[in-house]
Amino acid sequence: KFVVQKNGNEHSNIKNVVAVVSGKGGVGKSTVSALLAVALRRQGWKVGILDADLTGASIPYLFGLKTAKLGVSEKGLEPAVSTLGIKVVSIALVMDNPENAVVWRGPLLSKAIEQFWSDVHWGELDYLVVDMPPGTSDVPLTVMQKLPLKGVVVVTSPQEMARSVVKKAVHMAELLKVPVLGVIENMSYAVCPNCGHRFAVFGPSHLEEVAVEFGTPVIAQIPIDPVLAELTDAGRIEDATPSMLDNLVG
Amino acid sequence: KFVVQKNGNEHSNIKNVVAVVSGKGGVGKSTVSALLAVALRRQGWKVGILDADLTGASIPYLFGLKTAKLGVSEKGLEPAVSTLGIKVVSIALVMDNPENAVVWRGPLLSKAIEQFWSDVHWGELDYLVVDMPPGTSDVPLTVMQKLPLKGVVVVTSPQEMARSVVKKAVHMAELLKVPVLGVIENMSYAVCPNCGHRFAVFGPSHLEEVAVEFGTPVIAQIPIDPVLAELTDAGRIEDATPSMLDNLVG
Ligand SMILES: Nc1ncnc2c1ncn2[C@@H]1O[C@H](COP(=O)(O)OP(=O)(O)O)[C@@H](O)[C@H]1O
Ligand SMILES: Nc1ncnc2c1ncn2[C@@H]1O[C@H](COP(=O)(O)OP(=O)(O)O)[C@@H](O)[C@H]1O
Ligand SMILES: [Zn+2]
Repeated sequence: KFVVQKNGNEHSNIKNVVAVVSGKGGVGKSTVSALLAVALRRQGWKVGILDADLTGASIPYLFGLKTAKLGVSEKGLEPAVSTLGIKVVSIALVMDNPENAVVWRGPLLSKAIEQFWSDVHWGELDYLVVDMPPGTSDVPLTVMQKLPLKGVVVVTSPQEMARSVVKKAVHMAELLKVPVLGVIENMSYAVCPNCGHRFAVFGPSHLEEVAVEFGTPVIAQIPIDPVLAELTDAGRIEDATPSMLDNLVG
Repeated sequence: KFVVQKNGNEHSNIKNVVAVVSGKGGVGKSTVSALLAVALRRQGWKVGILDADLTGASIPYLFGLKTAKLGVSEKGLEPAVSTLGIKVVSIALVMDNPENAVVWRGPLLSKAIEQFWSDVHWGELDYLVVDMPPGTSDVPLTVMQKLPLKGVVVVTSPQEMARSVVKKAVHMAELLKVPVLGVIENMSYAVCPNCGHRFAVFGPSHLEEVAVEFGTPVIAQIPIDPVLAELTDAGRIEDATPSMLDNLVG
C-alpha cells in the first residue's frame, strides 16, 4: 500500500523532497510553495517544484510559465525552467484542458505523480518542493505515498482552526513516517501602509500553542501583502522581495 | 427540469426568497448570509435563514444554535429560533453526523431542500435568506431550482477573479429567470486600528468595472474585521455592530 518509488528517473538525483500541505484551499499553499522554492533558489540551491495541485493550475502561472510545455529528451521528460533556473513540472502542463483536471480522482492523480517521479529528467536537485492537493484527505495522502519525502510543511491561515489542521497533518506525516518540518501561517497579519502598524486581521492567532502541542515549529508568519498579491496575479513570483522570503529558509 | 415548489408549507407565507452564492468556499458567504439576515431583522422584518451549505455547517453555529434541533408540530417541522427571533433551518440540524454531509451529492441535497421548503413551518416571513453550497456549479443551481427565488446575491473576495464569478452567477440567474440583486465584496479592505487608514489588502479591487459590465450593483464592501472574526468564532453573529450591517440592506 505504501509503495514508494525511491528510484526516480535514472538521470536524476534529488536530495530533499518536501511536501507542502494545507487544511483546505485558499489559504495560499501554492503561493507559499512557490515562495519556498524561490527562497531556496536565491540561497544558491538547485531547486525544482512539482505541482500536484489540480485546483487552479497556479504553479506554472506564478512562474510566468503558463504556455510552457514539458519537453522530451533521451533522458526523459524535460521540465520547464523558470527565469531563476527553478525546474517546474505541473500536472497542468500535460493537460490539454486543465479544467478537466478537477475530475481527476486520487488514484489517477497519484499515478500521474508516480509517472512524473520516474520519467522527469530533474537532473541534480538539492530540493524538490511538491505542492500537494489541498486538504488532509486521502487525495494528498496517496500522492505523498508515491514520493520519498524528507518531510512535510503545513500552510495554515488564522481563518481556520489551525489545531485541527496541524493535528491531521501530523497524523498523515506519521502514516508516511516522515517529520512535519514546521508550520507556515499565511495571511497572519497586515501591515498598515500609512503608519506601519502590524495587526492580526482575523483576530489573535493561537498558532504558538498548537506548535508546542504537536512539536511542529513555526517556520514563518507571512502577512497579507498587496504587493505579493500583485506579483501572484501577474505571474511574477520570482520578483518576491527579500522581506517576503525572510525566515522561510534557515 | 425546472420544477419549482411554489407552494411551500401550507401554514407559511414567505414574501421574498433570496439566494446567496459565491464562486468558491472561504470567501465568507455563510458569514455574509448571516449578516444579511441580522441586518433585515434589525430593521424589523420577519426573517428566516435556510442553510443549504454542507461545508462547515456554520449557520446554526453563527447563531449560537449548534445543539438546536428542528421541532415537530401539527403544522410541520418547526425551525430553531435565534435570540433576535430569526428562524433557522439547516441541513446540518437534521444530520446525526454532519461530517457525512460532504458526501451528499447535488440530487440528495436538492431533495432535502425541497423537503424543507414544503415541510417547514416558517409561518409569515418577509425574507428568507438561503445560504447556498459554494461555487457556481450544478450543485447550487439544482438547489436553487427548487425554490421560488426573488433574486440572487453574489459574495466575492478580492482574492479571486470577480469577473468570472459574477459572469457565472449572472448566467445561473438567467437560467433561473431571476435577477442578480447585487454583489457583496467581502474582505475588501482592512482598517488600521492604530491610525484608521483603510487599505486594500489584496491589491486594488476591480469590482466597479465588473458591476458595470454585468449590470450588477455593488451592494456593499465589507472589510476584513477582527471583531467580526471573533463574533463568528464565538457563534455570536447577532452581536454584529451597526457598522458591520451598514449598506447591506437599503
Ligand atoms: N500573503 C498573502 N498576501 C496576499 N495575498 C495572498 C497571500 N497569500 C496568498 N495570496 C493570494 O490568495 C489567493 C489564494 O492563494 P493560493 O496560493 O492559490 O491558495 P491555495 O493554493 O491554498 O488554494 C491567491 O490569489 C494569492 O495571490
Ligand atoms: N469580513 C470578514 N472579516 C474577518 N473574518 C471574516 C470575514 N468574513 C468571513 N470571515 C471569516 O472567514 C472564514 C470563512 O468564512 P465563511 O463565512 O465560513 O466562508 P464561506 O461560507 O464562503 O466558506 C470564517 O472563519 C469567518 O469567520
Ligand atoms: Zn495605520
